[in-house]
Amino acid sequence: IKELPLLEITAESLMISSEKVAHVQMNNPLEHALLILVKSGYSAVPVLDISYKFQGVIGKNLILDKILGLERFEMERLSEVRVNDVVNQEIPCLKKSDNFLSCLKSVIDYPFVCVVDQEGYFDGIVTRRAVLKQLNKYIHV
Amino acid sequence: IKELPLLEITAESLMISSEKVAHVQMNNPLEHALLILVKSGYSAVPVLDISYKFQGVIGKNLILDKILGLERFEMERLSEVRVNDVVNQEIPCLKKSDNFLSCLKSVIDYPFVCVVDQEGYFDGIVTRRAVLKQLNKYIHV
Ligand SMILES: Nc1ncnc2c1ncn2[C@@H]1O[C@@H]2COP(=O)(O)O[C@H]3[C@@H](O)[C@H](n4cnc5c(N)ncnc54)O[C@@H]3COP(=O)(O)O[C@H]2[C@H]1O
Ligand SMILES: Nc1ncnc2c1ncn2[C@@H]1O[C@@H]2COP(=O)(O)O[C@H]3[C@@H](O)[C@H](n4cnc5c(N)ncnc54)O[C@@H]3COP(=O)(O)O[C@H]2[C@H]1O
Repeated sequence: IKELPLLEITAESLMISSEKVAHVQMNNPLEHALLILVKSGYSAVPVLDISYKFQGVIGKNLILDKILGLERFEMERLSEVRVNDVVNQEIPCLKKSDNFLSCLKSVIDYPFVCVVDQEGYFDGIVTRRAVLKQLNKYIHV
Repeated sequence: IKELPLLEITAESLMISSEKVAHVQMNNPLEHALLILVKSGYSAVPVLDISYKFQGVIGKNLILDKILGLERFEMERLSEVRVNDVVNQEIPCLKKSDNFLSCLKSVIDYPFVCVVDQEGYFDGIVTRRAVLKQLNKYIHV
């Protein structure tokens, strides 16, 4: 394994930067969030506040689970409930300067992890795909 | 890196075996498939035929995209359309005997890959998480 290049990789060099990441806002109705998720094709996306600070992650499952009634999906609730009522805020984050091993450990249990600066502003996301692609380059035994 | 153990790992030793994998059948209505996906929490699951042969993969996005009309999600179509109308059959598979590097390469572009035998019967799935967990064990530089 070519050890050195893996050690030089940081979250910043691996991440998809913020302007290329689909996201939703805390005060959006769930209907808007579900449309963004279906049109982009992503399972989950970051949630930001108005000043572009990271607040958490929202996915299709959180939304569908919230509107699933006893017998059917109650679609009318999509305009009544807001993103901030279902957002998952227990999500670990990375800093731009974190090394490759920290990135690898963080994506074991999450399909992507958000990169956030000291003040909480959103920098981008590190995905499992980016980590796996790097590992594939270095594992030719 | 402890090379030897990675080389001895096969798809069979990494996979979640078929009895623990949520799946749907080709002739199910989309409504049933969406309920299985929401109740299990999974983004996508394998699709099998009546004799337990692998047919493809179906996810929440394929279903929601199919029922998204011009102005709203047309939920009544969930009972009209069947899984075999939307299933993605262009999915690469693994064999139980495939080595670790084949598993790593296969999950770069797919969150999970199905393990199938010579006659097409479904054996289980290899997930990105399982591959990442193994890599984390061996990459302590
Ligand atoms: N438009 C597309 N083109 C090509 N391949 C696509 C794709 N959409 C999804 N995939 C493939 O499917 C994997 C799972 O996507 P998912 O949407 O469940 O899960 C995604 C999604 O929730 C999020 N994500 C990725 N890129 C994003 C972006 N630009 N904006 C917002 N969220 C993103 O990160 C998760 C992991 O992404 P990762 O790339 O590791 O893994 C992706 C990628 O391998
Ligand atoms: N009930 C649960 N408990 C703990 N963690 C959970 C979980 N559900 C999801 N996760 C976490 O979220 C990741 C993405 O799940 P997702 O459902 O999008 O994507 C999943 C799902 O589509 C499928 N999958 C995983 N296990 C499955 C099973 N037993 N039956 C059917 N499909 C499964 O494989 C994909 C990748 O799975 P992976 O484990 O790599 O990655 C999982 C895992 O890290």
